[in-house]
Amino acid sequence: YSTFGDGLKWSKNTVTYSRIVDYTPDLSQAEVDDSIRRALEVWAKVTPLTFTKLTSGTADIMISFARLSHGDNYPFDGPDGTLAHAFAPSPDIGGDAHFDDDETFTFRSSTGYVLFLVAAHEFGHSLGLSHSEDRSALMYPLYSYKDPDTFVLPQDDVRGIQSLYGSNPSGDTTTTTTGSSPSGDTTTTTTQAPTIPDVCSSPVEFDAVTTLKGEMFFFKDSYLWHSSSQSSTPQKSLISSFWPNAPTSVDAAYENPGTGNVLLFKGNQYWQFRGKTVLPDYPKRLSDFGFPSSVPKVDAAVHVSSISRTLLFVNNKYWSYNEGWRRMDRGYPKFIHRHLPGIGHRVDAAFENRGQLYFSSGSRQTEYHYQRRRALHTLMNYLWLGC
Amino acid sequence: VPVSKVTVQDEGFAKGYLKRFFNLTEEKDPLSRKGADRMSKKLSEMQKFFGLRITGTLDDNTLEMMKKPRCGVADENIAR
Repeated sequence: YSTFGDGLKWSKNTVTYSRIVDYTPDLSQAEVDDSIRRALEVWAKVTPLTFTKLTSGTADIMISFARLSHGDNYPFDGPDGTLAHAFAPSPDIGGDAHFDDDETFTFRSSTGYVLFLVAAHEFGHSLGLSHSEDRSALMYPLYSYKDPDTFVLPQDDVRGIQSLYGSNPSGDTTTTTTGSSPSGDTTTTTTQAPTIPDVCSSPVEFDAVTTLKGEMFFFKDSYLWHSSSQSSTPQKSLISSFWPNAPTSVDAAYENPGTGNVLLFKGNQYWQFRGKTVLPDYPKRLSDFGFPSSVPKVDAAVHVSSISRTLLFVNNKYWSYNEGWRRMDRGYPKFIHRHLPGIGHRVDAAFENRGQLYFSSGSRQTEYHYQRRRALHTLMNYLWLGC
Repeated sequence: VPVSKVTVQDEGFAKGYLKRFFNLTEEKDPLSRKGADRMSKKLSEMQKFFGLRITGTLDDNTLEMMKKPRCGVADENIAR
């Protein structure tokens, strides 16, 4: 990474940004606003910074779409080429971000330039980062498509921005909207990190479950419950507070007891963590794991210690992965309902506990004896959460 | 011998790119020896930054890299 040097950073942790006056016609206003908000959240997540949107007046980061020559010394160049630029932190034009409206910006499609990605890069400049030579970094000068739904800020960028502002003490990210509404009074809406509902008040469905060195992690949306020997009831927190480089939410997770690593799956990618640290070259594609390229995502994964195999579930079928040989077993995939009778046709999450397997589907789960291929009990998910 | 497809227009485009992103400053007499050396030095800087083979001359790979969509902020720390 690199910074602009000379102390070019904001000397406060609350940075304001402007509402957009002239929207690009490529996207709805809501899509533009959401892209901008999420692009700022990328940086808020890993620093003490909070971003407040001003609906009137001059903000630190003034955001605009413009074409060709637009009032600063850096005219845009028509379609492609230069997509946007931003200025280092300082008064007046400092921090401002300009987007070339001759580009085709998209919300998430790769057939144009994803506004969220371009904006997240430019806001890196608005906060004091200049370009990185690391090709995988967000602050690399060339545009490269990434799925915005599974975007995770690369380590190089995390180190860069934290060299300026330090890390996020709380793990929460907040962006607030403050400014005068038509009636003249000030409206302030604050969007905090997702508040975690009281889990015992309603049935809960798990996205994924994994063990880790005797502890358990139950994933739901962007947060998890963590049960350990220190506390009788599982503690709720954001996934990112345990695995900063993990995707916002996960589809499947399992622990490889042989290595003590945790693998998280989201979309057609997977991550491998040793402790909190993501291993180099991750995320990888599911095809690197051994799945056919037609597999869009993994629904559940569980390591069965008695056979040293990991079972991975996709729709109504499952694969068996040999951790020793690091490859899928022959003869797979197999139909779940035929070869694991008693757990239904699909699985949302799976884990092993004291030698038994648990397959979760909806708000219930089945306790399963693998060797006898028999369902033993059916129970509610939230029983694992101290309810 | 592979014949380079670099045209006079490409040279102009490359010069503009290096001015914009690698702080190539205008030479009074661009055709002077000094002007050519300066251009070659900036080309090497850009090729090094993007992990290209460092030749100091405008080849097809370097030109292709210059045409990729990118951020408009300079790569060399002149943005401040």
